[in-house]
Amino acid sequence: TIGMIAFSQDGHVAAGTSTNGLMHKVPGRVGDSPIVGAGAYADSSAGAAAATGDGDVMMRFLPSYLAVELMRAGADPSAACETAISRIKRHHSEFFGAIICANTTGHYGAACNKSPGFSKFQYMVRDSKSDTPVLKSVDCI
Amino acid sequence: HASLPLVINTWPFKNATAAAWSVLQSGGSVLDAVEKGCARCEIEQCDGSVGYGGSPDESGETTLDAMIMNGDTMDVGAVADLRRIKNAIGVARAVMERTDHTLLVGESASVFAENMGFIAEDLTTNRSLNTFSQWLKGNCQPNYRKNVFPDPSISCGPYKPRVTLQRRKRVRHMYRHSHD
Repeated sequence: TIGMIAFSQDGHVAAGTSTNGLMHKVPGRVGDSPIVGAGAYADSSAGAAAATGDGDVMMRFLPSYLAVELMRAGADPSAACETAISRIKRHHSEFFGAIICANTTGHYGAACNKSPGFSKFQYMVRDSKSDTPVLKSVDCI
Repeated sequence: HASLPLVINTWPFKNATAAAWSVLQSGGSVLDAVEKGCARCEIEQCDGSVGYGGSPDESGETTLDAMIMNGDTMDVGAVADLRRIKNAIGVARAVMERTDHTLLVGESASVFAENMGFIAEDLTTNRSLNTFSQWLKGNCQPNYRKNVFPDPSISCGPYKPRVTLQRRKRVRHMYRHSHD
């Protein structure tokens, strides 16, 4: 799944996702990607977030919405991402999932849930400080 | 490390990031950037979890989910369980711009997409067919069924509901390229 968030120079924000979902799913099954506030959420007055992972579990917690509201309340993007992951972790300790967050000043962060075989989450960042997209990674909590 | 403009995306899908950035650099909107960035992954079938030819369901079909959100207006368009249309994020944007709805799903979403000029085509590829046939040969493991018979942990369906319901810990479905 790809989840993407974009911020323009003058403060416009958008978010998007696209996926073919889980392999061998029951026909008719929909994941979190198209659910607003789960797969992604954007609000130009606060920031944006996009999530990826086991959508059956993640959609129940609306992690992208939560992260944006935490940033609206002043949390830095990394902390907002970690809280969104921790909220799910409380109920599904080994869920597979990650999230990217950024606020309107261009600060960004990411978080992921440590589970067997998944201890680091990679994501891409492009801003004017580099002349090519930069691969970032975060250790899972 | 803060600067605008900014594009971030999940997973190391670099070409998608570059596609979105070039839209911003050429004066496009952030909506255009997100659409083009995600569409790049739909075309490139990023890690098999985006786009056609990946993640077949129990009947071997690939279906797509996508959404797009305008942070200025809070307008949203989304599609789920989209069949036969490759450009899911493009259809999601059409839902946002051509209806007052937010989410269209399944076969009807595909009919809407065709009416809006999106081309219907088979989303199955040799790769997804091979994934599906391997799964059938492996007694349909892994799968997402529970409280049905025959025992879904060792055999394929069709399944019927079991009379007794057992509460069991959720099976961990963590497959690196099988995610939302």
